[in-house]
Amino acid sequence: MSVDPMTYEAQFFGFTPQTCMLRIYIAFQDYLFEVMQAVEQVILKKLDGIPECEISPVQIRKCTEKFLCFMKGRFDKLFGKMEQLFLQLILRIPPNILLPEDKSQEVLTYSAEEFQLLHKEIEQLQEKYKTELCTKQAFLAELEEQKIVQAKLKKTLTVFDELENAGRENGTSDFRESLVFLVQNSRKLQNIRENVEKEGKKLKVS
Amino acid sequence: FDEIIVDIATKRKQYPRKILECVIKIIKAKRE
Amino acid sequence: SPALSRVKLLDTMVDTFLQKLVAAGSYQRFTECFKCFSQLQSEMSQRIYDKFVTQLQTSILEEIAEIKAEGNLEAVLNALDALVEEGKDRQEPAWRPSGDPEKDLRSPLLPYFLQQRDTLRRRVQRQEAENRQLAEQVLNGRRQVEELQLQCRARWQAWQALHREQKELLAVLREP
Repeated sequence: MSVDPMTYEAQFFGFTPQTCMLRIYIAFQDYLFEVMQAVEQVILKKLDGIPECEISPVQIRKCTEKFLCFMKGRFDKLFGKMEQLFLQLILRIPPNILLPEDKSQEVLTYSAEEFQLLHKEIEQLQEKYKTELCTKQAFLAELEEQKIVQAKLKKTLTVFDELENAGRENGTSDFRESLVFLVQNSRKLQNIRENVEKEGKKLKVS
Repeated sequence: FDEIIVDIATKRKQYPRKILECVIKIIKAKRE
Repeated sequence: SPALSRVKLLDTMVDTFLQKLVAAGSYQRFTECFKCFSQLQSEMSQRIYDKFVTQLQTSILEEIAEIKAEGNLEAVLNALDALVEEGKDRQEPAWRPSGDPEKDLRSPLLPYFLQQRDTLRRRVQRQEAENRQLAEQVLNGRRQVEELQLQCRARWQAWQALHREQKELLAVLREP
């Protein structure tokens, strides 16, 4: 007969019901023996007080054993019944009852594979999150860099603007045009000078 | 045998909560 | 009756046990066993028997009271009554430890792992959305840098041309 260890009951009570019953059985049995012993002591004492009593202590002991043997037999039978009822009706967790600490067992149940997959998904999500964070850092770094580059480029453009403004303030709205204009004028001047020089030579010669 | 049963039952009662506390700590630490 | 609390049931069972034990060990049985004494001292014999019964009952009931107090049994049994009352609507057998701790631990841990997964999902989604925006900003920034570079190049080339003109002018001016 397989023993029902009643571990679920032990989880709730903190002791096994069988131990509890054993503890009660031993205590009750001890009391039965103790009371029987007390009865025998009292009877022997009473007999001591009776002069020329023919009943010997051995006889009384035999009577005690006879009564105790009978009582023990009935005691064991009755206790067996009581134990059965105790284990069925009092110290048992009914099969449809779940202990509070196990409530979660009813809510969600995952197979080992599902649990594994969940773990895998969590790890993947963690990796993905890390990647996204790195991406964010990279973007922020580039944005920072862009700010610097743009500032430099804008500064360069400002320099050009300031140059042109300087020109403008001195009457040359457009440097290039004015230079072209200068070059043309210079050429004209040179031509004029050449002509003047030629004329001068002619005059000398004549 | 009885002691083993009580020992196992006690662990079944207490350990899930203890393990849960550790797991929650780990998850929180990972999150941080 | 099912309405009877476990504590009441326990007391009733112990009382019944005692009644039956005393009924079995009746005074008649007692005098049969202690025939010589009870014939000699019947009155005394009756008193001793009564004392025997009283003492046995008192001892056993005191023991039960002690066990109840020691294991806080009344509160524990009342708590069990409450659990049974709470779960009375469900008929099918409830979960029980499988003997495989790892398997049994999955369910208590599951809600926390599911929560962790959901949190991570939300964070990844949030971060992806943020990164999409950042990517947009980076692309815009690149376009702006490119634009500025073009502008600078154009201005630079204009000055380069200017420089050439200037050289040309110098050359012209310097011509003998």
